Amino acid sequence: HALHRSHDEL
Amino acid sequence: MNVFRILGDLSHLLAMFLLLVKIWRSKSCAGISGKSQILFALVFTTRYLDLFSNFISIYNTVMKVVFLLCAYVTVYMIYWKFRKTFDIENDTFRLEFLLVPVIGLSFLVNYSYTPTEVLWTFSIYLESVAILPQLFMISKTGEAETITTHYLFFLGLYRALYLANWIWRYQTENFYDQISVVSGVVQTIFYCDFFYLYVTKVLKGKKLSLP
Repeated sequence: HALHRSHDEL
Repeated sequence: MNVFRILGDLSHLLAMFLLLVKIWRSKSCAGISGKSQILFALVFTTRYLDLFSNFISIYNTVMKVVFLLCAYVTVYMIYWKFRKTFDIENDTFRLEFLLVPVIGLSFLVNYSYTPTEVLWTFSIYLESVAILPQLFMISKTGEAETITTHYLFFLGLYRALYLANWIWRYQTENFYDQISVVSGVVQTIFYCDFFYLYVTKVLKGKKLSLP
């Protein structure tokens, strides 16, 4: 399961 | 990029645009919390520090620049250009009550203990509560101009659409960002009471006024 932050979101 | 994400971003853009239209057309920022707008400018500034270091897409870069510009122009309108119309007596929310816990939490709960990550986390936590001075101001004065309620509606809708985007991304990409999701849920909850008033009053052609 991914647990990281979304660099592409605003 | 999915439909919820695009609609969320457009809703966010429309909200900021509506606020600028309200101020520009009426030449007045009456009923607008300058404190909330300063917090939003701070949110974008601390979140988009990667603007020049981390290229994602043309869309991403353009939107970040537009959001930053809208936020700073709004603050400029409130505190400089139309400051005489700014209702400072009713914009009395104590910012330290938001900033102190948000700064503390961004140091305690983040993905990595580096300056940019802590600042990004700070921006996410701060965004979730940044509207509170504005909602406090409306509850204090007991009313809001209709265009201000449209602004608030689209600002709340933006985060609600992001929640749908995160559910979609979890289902399709098995991706989730715990910090954003928890903060986004909190942020959306703050708008629920307002959404109720918007649907029951503003959409029926009545002015938003509290008893």
